[in-house]
Amino acid sequence: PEAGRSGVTRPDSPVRVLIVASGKGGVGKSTVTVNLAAALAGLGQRVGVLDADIYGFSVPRMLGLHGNPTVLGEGIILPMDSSGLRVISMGSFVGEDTPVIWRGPMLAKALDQFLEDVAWGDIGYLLIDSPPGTGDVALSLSQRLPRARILLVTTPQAAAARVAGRVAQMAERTGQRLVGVVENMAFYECPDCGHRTEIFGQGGAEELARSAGSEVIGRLPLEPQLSVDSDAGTPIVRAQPLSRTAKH
Amino acid sequence: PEAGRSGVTRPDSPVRVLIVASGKGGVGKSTVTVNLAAALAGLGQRVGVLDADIYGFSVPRMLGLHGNPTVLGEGIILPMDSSGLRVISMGSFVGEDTPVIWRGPMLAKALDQFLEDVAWGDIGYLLIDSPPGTGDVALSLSQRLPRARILLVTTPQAAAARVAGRVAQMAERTGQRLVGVVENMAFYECPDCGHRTEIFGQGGAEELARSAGSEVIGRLPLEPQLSVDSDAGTPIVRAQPLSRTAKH
Ligand SMILES: Nc1ncnc2c1ncn2[C@@H]1O[C@H](COP(=O)(O)OP(=O)(O)O)[C@@H](O)[C@H]1O
Ligand SMILES: Nc1ncnc2c1ncn2[C@@H]1O[C@H](COP(=O)(O)OP(=O)(O)O)[C@@H](O)[C@H]1O
Ligand SMILES: [Zn+2]
Repeated sequence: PEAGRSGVTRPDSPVRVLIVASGKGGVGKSTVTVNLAAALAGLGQRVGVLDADIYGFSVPRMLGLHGNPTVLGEGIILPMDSSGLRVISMGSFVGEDTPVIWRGPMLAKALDQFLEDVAWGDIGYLLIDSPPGTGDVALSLSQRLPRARILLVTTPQAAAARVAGRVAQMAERTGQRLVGVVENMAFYECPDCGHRTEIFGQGGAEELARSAGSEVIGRLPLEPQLSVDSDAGTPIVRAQPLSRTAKH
Repeated sequence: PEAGRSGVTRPDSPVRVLIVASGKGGVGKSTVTVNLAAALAGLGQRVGVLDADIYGFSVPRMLGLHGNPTVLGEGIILPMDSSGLRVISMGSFVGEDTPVIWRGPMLAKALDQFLEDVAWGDIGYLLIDSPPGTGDVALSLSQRLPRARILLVTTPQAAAARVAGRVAQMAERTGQRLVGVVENMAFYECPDCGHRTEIFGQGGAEELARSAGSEVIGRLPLEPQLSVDSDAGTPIVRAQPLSRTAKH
């Protein structure tokens, strides 16, 4: 690729692109993205993170990133560094006063620039935090990156799994393969006595995976520390099982 | 009021209107609405429930309601019965194939009919499950029912409290008073050893209430049974403290 520009969309690119998706907001998709990225980096991988979730601004906050990336004269965008992760938040390129309904179409059109004009460097993985559902940006990611693999995040509730099913269908239409389904907030383990409870029910993730011809590759517990709304910038790395699977 | 038509919007109406609101979806607003309605009915009140949350279809499902209300020749709408609750789901009046983005404006215009042309009868309370946030329908409810009181539902996370703050501001502009803030999923109590954990952090609800000049009137625990995605139709009544407060 041209000096400084990435080649992630080229068929011969060695970069493994992983789109982290969900049917609806609040299931912990951004949390999973950030933790998986940190886990992969901990295993020695060079990892880029493209925060394409323009409705939730959690990735920069979780990674303690403030301010904007540097854009060089020729339009090349330098990712921001967070403990070795190379991060671009698409939301930071749209003014806060831009009406929410415009952002989808605007950023979907600009998607190529975020994929091509960012100096991702010699990353081995590019993790993309997709917006929830099947809107403009999610659809464009799906069409633009047919070789990317999808990690679908859901919670145990049937309602969450139902909307996630539509995302699985969208992926199928572009020929994208699912890495699998991650069931977040699957259970809670009492810190005192170890008793486990499935607070949000069960079965939704299994059903979703089954109908998408895939499988549940991880069940993450409800973790009090994961909800601390801080910009400490140090994600809790709990995604070891996920990273092993993601390397397939 | 005209025979069959309600007079809930009239200044001399004896009906206590309570709008159950939230900043974003998934915090348990519909669950709180349904449980509070059941609690009030259990205390001998006659209660109407207007499900105005046209993006979430949980109220009919939680109450085991299928099918549509009867509309009489003169345009009078008969509420459906669920264990004594008189229920109208606005979503059931819009075809499932109606694009989601049209529903808000369409139903916001039709709001008067749902308030006036429904034969609510001699109810003492009308609980309105508002859509989350400050969109068309939420705004119309706010403008059309200045004497209604607001029950704001949130979870402990700062992000949820932040968006709920905007709803509090919208209420303030129309002169609506807040009953208070309900913090849902505030803690989890281990069924074995009784150990309590604030899984989703804490402080968000307090902060929200404080800046809205109100108070946290209830903290509800994470309840495994509340997540069973069933249409059993029998809400778990856990809202006794809420109903006492709502009677103020
Ligand atoms: N396993 C978990 N346990 C406790 N809280 C969690 C967990 N996963 C996510 N959260 C919290 O839930 C909220 C939503 O998570 P987020 O990753 O922003 O969801 P999404 O990207 O799907 O909208 C955040 O406050 C986050 O810290
Ligand atoms: N206290 C609680 N404990 C466990 N699950 C809950 C609780 N409150 C709500 N839920 C579940 O969370 C999901 C969202 O609740 P809902 O009332 O539909 O939220 P909203 O109306 O705010 O979108 C539902 O599956 C519901 O059963
Ligand atoms: Zn215990």
